[in-house]
Amino acid sequence: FSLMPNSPKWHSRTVTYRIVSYTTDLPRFLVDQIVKRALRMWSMQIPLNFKRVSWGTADIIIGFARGDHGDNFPFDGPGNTLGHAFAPGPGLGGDAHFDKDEYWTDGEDSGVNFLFVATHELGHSLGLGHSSVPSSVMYPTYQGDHSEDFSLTKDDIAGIQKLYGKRNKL
Amino acid sequence: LPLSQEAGEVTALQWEQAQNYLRKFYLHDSKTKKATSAVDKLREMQKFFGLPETGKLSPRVMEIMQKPRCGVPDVAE
Repeated sequence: FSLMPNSPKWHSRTVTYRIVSYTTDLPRFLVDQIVKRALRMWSMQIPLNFKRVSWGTADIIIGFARGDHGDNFPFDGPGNTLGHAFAPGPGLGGDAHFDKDEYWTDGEDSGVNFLFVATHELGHSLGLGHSSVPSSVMYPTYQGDHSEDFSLTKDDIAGIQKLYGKRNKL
Repeated sequence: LPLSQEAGEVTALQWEQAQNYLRKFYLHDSKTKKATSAVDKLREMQKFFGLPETGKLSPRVMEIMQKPRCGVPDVAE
């Protein structure tokens, strides 16, 4: 695993998130559910909770966009870059953006599996960099062959607990 | 443009695409944090993906560059 340069992290116990835009490939409730499930993958391993807000500011702003979307890192149409996210911090910090020009799926048919990519990008939102372990969630290239029981690998868990410590199993 | 020796047996377009990829995902040297040449970036990429650090484009390197991926750099400041 790797951490973002200077190892930025969230210091509050509860991190807020807000979903500000959606893809037309998936029903909104399903995008909401998948984001919640992706965040839970991480929060199960660390002493951090996530709280969804529906308006105003939030630590992590999540949205779908195409092409140039105002953060100096324009998306590139179908394929290639699927999404990106920013290290923890104020403003753009922690935000996760997904390329609207991809065909997003929930794993039922071909296309880009939103759960896999959302879990990866939200790993960045928490402070993880890329891992060179091919089976890890934080590996930079998209592995479309994830199995049904998609979960974090030991490498992912070691990285996130390096930043936030372990969650007490009470 | 004459293909630099790192290009190996690839077309000018492939070499250009490879340089764009390296500029985007290997901004700095992971140690010195200094901007680096395309050859050094290529070695950084080969190191990251566990490939022989030849500094030359190979079919395997080009295959990885074609894969859909995250837009966050692999080595960044």
